Amino acid sequence: APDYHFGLEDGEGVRELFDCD
Amino acid sequence: PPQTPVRAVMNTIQQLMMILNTASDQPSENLISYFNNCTVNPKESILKRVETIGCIFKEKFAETVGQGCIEIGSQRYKLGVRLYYRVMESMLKSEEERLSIQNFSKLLNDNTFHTSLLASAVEIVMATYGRSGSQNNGAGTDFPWILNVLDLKAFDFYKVIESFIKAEASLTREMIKHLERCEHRIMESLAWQSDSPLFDLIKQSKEREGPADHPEPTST
Repeated sequence: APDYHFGLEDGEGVRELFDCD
Repeated sequence: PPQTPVRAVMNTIQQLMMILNTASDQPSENLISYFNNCTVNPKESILKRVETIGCIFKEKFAETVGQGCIEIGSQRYKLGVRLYYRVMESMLKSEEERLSIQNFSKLLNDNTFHTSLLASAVEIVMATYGRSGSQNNGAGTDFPWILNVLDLKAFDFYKVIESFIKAEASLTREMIKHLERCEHRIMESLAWQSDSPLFDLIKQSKEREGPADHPEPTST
C-alpha cells in the first residue's frame, strides 16, 4: 500500500486548522 | 518526517510501548513551560479535561466491552494520555520552529483541539494494544466509537490526523495506516453527516466568495 500522503501546505498547521492563528 | 522504509522497519510496536510504559502521566517540564508562556495558562483546564474525559471513557468502555474489562479501559486511557502529552509537546516544538512564536494561548485553550488530539492518541493505543483483553468483544469500540464517546465531530478529529503523524516519529506503519483509514472514512462519509461543521464552513466560504461576477450564459 502506498505511504501516507502528506497534504498540508506550508502555511498550514494545527493552529490554522483550529482557527487559532 | 515523511514515512520511509527505514522508519517503518525501525519502528515496532515494542518501541512505542516502551516509550509509553516509561512516560509520565503528567505534562513534562517542557510542556509546562509552553503552558506558562500562554497569555491564559491552560494547565488547569487541560488537567481537568483529561480527568473528565477519563471518567466518561472508562464508563463507556466498560459498558461496551464488559464490566470485567474496567481495568483494561483504564490502562488504555492512561497510555493514551501519555501519548497525548508527548504528541502535544512535539507539535508545539514544530509549530514554534515553523511560526517562530512561543505563545500558543489560543490553541492550548481550544477545547476542540485538545479533545481531537486526545481522541487520536487513545484511538492509536486501542488499535495497537487491542480493544479488550479477550479477542471477541472488543469490536464495539472500533472507530468511530471514540468520537461518540467524546462527543467529537469527525471533521474536527480529521484536523489533527496529519499533524499527529508528523509529530510522533515512533508510530509504526500499521498505526499510520490505521489513522489513514480513519481519515478516509471521515472524508468519504462521516464528515458529511447532517450535524457536521463542514456545511457551515462551505456556506461561509461561499459567502466570502460572493456572487459570481459573470454567470455563464445559459445554453439554448
